[in-house]
Amino acid sequence: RPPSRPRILLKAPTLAEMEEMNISEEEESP
Amino acid sequence: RQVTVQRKEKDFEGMLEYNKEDEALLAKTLINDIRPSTVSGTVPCLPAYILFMCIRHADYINDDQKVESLLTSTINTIKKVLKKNNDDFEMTSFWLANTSRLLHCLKQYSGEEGFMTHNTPKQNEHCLKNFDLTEYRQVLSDLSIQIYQQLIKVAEGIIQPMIVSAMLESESIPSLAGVKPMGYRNRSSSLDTDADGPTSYTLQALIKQLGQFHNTMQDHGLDPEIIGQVVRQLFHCINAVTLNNLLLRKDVCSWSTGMQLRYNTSQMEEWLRANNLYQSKAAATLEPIIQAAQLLQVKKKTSQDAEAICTLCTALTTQQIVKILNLYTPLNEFEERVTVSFIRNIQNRLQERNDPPQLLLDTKYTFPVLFPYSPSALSLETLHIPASLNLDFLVRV
Repeated sequence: RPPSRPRILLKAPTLAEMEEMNISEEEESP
Repeated sequence: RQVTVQRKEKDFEGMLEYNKEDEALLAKTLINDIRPSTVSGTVPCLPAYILFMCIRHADYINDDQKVESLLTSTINTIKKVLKKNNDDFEMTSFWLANTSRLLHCLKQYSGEEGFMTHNTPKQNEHCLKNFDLTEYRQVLSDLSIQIYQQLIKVAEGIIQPMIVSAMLESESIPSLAGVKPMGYRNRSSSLDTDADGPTSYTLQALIKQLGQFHNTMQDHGLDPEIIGQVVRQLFHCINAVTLNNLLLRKDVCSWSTGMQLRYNTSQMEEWLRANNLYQSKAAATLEPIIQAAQLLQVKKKTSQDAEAICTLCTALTTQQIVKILNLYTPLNEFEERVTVSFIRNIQNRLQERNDPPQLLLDTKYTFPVLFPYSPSALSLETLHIPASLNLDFLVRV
């Protein structure tokens, strides 16, 4: 198995935060 | 002779390349607009694998923004579809299967040793190279729990109106038809003739409905462990609604309903066995109504009878046992009511149990749900995308 180098952690918002961001995006769009 | 110009499967790396501008189209085509029937007959959870193969490519080209953006739009679009279909069992089951499969893929190809033990060497080559998606796994796990809860709510909404008539009122044993306690009309037949009244359901209708749920979940490739948890939760609901009605209705506390109920619960256990669901702990949730059925049928006269009842009814609380005995209604003039002294005898014997003073069961109780890791044997490089999906903007890499 090829030696794997450490992967970079991608930070994710929580599900609730994602929802909030999504709602504000929808509100902005006409 | 036709010359094969198509690339051989071994040349593919199990990735799908797409332009950043096509991300919205991908989410629309593969998540928003798709119907489960479009992908029936293909690999179960095909959308999950396609999405993961797109994530793999974005990881391969080391584009963190592309990975994050695709995962975010995937999660948001799945949420939107679920909201739009919040009373649709088929759509909810489909997205539970796909969301949990995507979660399994993020684990299986994470490169973490613990998730790689069942991988083929080829699958290990397909592990993510650049990014650690642990936090997105948490989001997908939370989303899976939300979808599971929606699935239970939809299924309970469908079976709730069937439970009382199927379990307590319909006459699935033909020879018992018409045997009702003195002074009570034949409830189910009176419902049948009442055009404006509620519909009555047979046990067969309830079992048929459970079968439809089961077939749908299997068709969508939902993990057997999750299917087992759904069935267990629905059996809990059937048990709770049935027992609560029994505890509140004198007309069903009779020997003949006991006989009927015992037959009905045995049919449900048979259904579990026939569908390899007996290990799902669903059968155990029926124990209270099985014991209530037996309590309605056993002799309730001597001190030995009282002792036998106390040994038998371990899944019922003292309050429930006493209530059923109090409500018990003789079938005819030859059968006696349960005497006050017999009930007192039972109460004395059960005193040391220190049961909570609880009469009715919580029909809304939910068992904690678990999504055990379930790696797939599928080789990503062999996956074909049917032309009917209209995803020709994805390029196999």
